[in-house]
Amino acid sequence: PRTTDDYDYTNYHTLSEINSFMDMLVQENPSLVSKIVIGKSYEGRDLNVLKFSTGDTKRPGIWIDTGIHAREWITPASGTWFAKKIVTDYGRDPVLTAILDKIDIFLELVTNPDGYEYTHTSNRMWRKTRRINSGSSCIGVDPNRNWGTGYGGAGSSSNPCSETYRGPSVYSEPEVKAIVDFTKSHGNLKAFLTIHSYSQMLLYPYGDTGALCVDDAELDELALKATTALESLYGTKYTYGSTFKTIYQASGVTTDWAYDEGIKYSYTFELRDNGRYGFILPANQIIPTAQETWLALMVIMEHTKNNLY
Amino acid sequence: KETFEGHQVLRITLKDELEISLLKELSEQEDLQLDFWRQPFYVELPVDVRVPFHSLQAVRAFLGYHEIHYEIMIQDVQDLLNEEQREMMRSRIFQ
Repeated sequence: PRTTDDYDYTNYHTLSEINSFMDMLVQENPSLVSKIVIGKSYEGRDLNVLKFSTGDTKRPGIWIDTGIHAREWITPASGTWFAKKIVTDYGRDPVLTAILDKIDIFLELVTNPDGYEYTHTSNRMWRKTRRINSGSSCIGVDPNRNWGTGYGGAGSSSNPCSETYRGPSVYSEPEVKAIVDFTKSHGNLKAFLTIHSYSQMLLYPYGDTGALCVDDAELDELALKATTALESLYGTKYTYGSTFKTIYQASGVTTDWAYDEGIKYSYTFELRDNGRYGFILPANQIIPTAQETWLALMVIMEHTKNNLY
Repeated sequence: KETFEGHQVLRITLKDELEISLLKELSEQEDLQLDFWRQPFYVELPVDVRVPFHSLQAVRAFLGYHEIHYEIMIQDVQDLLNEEQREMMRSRIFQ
């Protein structure tokens, strides 16, 4: 496609197509969108982040990432649609315009590029990174068990062959460390939204323990608002709550780490499916999934804007 | 390229904690090469597991013996992946 208007949002795309999309979007919207390379993956691929900003530096920011688990194709596909939605609606939608006039949005579409590429070339069911684990014939680390808070807990595995292998050490995965370093250097992120699939859930801290986080009541109330907005479009039902109470014990996860970094509005989305296709969600569900998820994201982003801390 | 002919995804609904521990036992048998899409943790949540063709009989026997209820969520994973590939090819040809 020669422009992002011609890009086929109704289908899944390869890593190189998504990278080309990002470059086109930046080229078409130089005053609103820029691309930041926050690091390199284990196999040396750029870790690209789209920055949507209308003003000076060091503004408060909102982080959104998709594609951290390679086989969850619906998430980068939805993220691509979000990126186009932002540039299309800025200046038209008053709510989004008010958000972007005050806050920057950072969007990492393919957070695990090595794994994502591998799902296109070798194994569609691959989940983890592509790290070679010394002393084991099994490859890969679960990038959502490699973060600082709760690292090494019972909700992760020490077995390199496990799908929830926590890695040889905390932040061992360059894909994770790059986000950690970016977050710390930015120092002013106010919301951290990491998007997974599937099971139709909106999760907030903690995953490693059943203990309530300090802001449990506010995060729970906001999750209700966000999932209600999501459901209003196509009737897709979500459950919500703390990760530990809603889905399972998960240790060393993004959301717990971001929250303990002081980023209050820290959520994990688990997008469609609800038990028919699993990770192999048909492409004809990409647009409706992205549209409904966007409504929930807008609720959280507007709440963040109105409640900066 | 890994293919998944004959692989099935089973959706298991649990009755009690005993069944959770039975499924965790099953997940530790690495030769079965089970891929839990949704892990066993709470009784009220379904468990989805991709079962390679060579393990299907053993897993079904295990679930049957312990009277653990399951349904077939995906009859053949490769069929679904082939459809996904066809969609992507159609889209490229259109472009």
